[in-house]
Amino acid sequence: SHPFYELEDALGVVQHHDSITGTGKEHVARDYSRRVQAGIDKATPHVLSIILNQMFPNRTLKSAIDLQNSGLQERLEETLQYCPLLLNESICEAATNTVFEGGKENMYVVVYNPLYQQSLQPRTWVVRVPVSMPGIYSVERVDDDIILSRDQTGNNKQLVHARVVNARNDNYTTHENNTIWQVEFLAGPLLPLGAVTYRVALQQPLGETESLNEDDEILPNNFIEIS
Amino acid sequence: ESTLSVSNGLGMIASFDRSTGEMDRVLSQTKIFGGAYSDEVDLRLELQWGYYTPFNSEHDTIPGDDYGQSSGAYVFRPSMPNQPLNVLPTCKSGKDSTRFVPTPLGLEVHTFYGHDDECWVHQIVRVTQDQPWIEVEYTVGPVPIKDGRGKEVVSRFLTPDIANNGVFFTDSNARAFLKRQRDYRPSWNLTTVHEPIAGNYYPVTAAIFLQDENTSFAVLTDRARGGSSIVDGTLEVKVQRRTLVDDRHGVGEPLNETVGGMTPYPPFGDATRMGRGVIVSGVHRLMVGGGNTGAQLARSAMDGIFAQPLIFVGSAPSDLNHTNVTDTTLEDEEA
Repeated sequence: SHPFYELEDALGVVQHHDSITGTGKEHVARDYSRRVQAGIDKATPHVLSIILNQMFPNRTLKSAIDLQNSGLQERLEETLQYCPLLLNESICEAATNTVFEGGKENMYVVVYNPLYQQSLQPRTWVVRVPVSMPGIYSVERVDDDIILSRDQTGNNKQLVHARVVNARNDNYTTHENNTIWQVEFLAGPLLPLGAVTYRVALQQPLGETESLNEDDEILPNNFIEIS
Repeated sequence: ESTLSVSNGLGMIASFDRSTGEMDRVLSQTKIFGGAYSDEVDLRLELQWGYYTPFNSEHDTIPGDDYGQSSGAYVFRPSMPNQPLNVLPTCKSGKDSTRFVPTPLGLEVHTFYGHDDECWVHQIVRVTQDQPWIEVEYTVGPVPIKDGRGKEVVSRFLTPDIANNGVFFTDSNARAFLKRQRDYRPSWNLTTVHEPIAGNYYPVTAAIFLQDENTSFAVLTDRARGGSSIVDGTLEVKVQRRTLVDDRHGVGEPLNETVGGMTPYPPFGDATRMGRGVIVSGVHRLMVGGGNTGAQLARSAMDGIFAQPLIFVGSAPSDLNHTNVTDTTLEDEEA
């Protein structure tokens, strides 16, 4: 009955060399991924509750700030979902369903570090999430400052151009054409078994044409060009 | 003017040929404690894509040799024992064969490879701020077979400055690194080498590296692979296989999936439309360091590549971010 049992069982089955090397028949390969996905679907709610408890440790409603938080907590409990963001598919409904128009909604991205040992370098990770529209987005780390986020002077706010990329593996993408908009930012430092939370908000919508498209040769300013 | 060099901010600088997009060298200074840098490593590095045609018992078997063991799930066997790698040329996808794409965190260099402008390998080399490696994301397929030959697709890394003398290292299930010596067996005296390519391929589940007393070069994989150093100063990793004849050891069919990409079940695609072949995507992460540091390079990153961060996404009305709670609410709440 443990929520992880089905995933463990599936991972036991996929130890077969056909699964590891992909030499089985195609429908067998798809059956392996179906089993693993079923295990992930069963385990995710349990992991989500761990994450949410970490984000909003149970607090008595001792202050107005918590009142604000409880609204955010309820909303994220409804909408937070695991986004595999694999190489061959660009699926994340929670991201592409966020209504950025008119600043109506913001997107929250929680990055959870499953490593338990501390690495030499502080761990950072490039996060690429699909968004529903082109534009310039602010990405602001708000994890344990969620309560105080209104005070943030924005000093940890990055401004990021959403850029157009080719959707992976056009079977699954729900996008009519084959391109999607993507926001990319560096998350971290990530502590062992720790989670950090970012709020992504649309700062300035851009028309599809004026957005930074793949052919622009301008180099980002954080790169030095060495002759 | 002919090269473009970018840094990841951690002491590694990758240089690309502006006209071809090909990588030509990596400078690396590993940051050591106290913020100092180790001495600089300057390594020529070139990335190649190619393939071996698999042994096909229907037309590669030598007359009278009924032991026609075809390449397949249980066997890797090139059509000729010491077949040189068929190197793929770059090809034009759209208006060019390479594209420099700036990203918010760095630079991507897109290059396409294939024959007669049928590009079936798309490579994205990424240098990203604060990431200690060069990321090579590839999408391979559908592997063309209209020439009647299967193909076993290999990504080869040329590091001509490293004198590895036939020695390289592969991990054993991400635990010990095992020393591999070309055409040699530690447990018995290998006198006649029948398969100089297949006989020197080894399993790679996390990393493969080669090194000498000045420089080390490691390739970290994101899944199980076969790999080797067939030529001194090179490493190669096999990423995809498409064969046309069954190896008669398994399920009675060759490694030739033609449902590729499209799920034949509605709503994604109609069951009648058979794809042209499987398409695979993956990532190799390349690391460069000082002499005899290959294991240290690989270990520093391989656990993190295995246990990548999990991403959760949610949304909330933007007015929830800022407290617009008035005192009365507070009083109500306290009441």
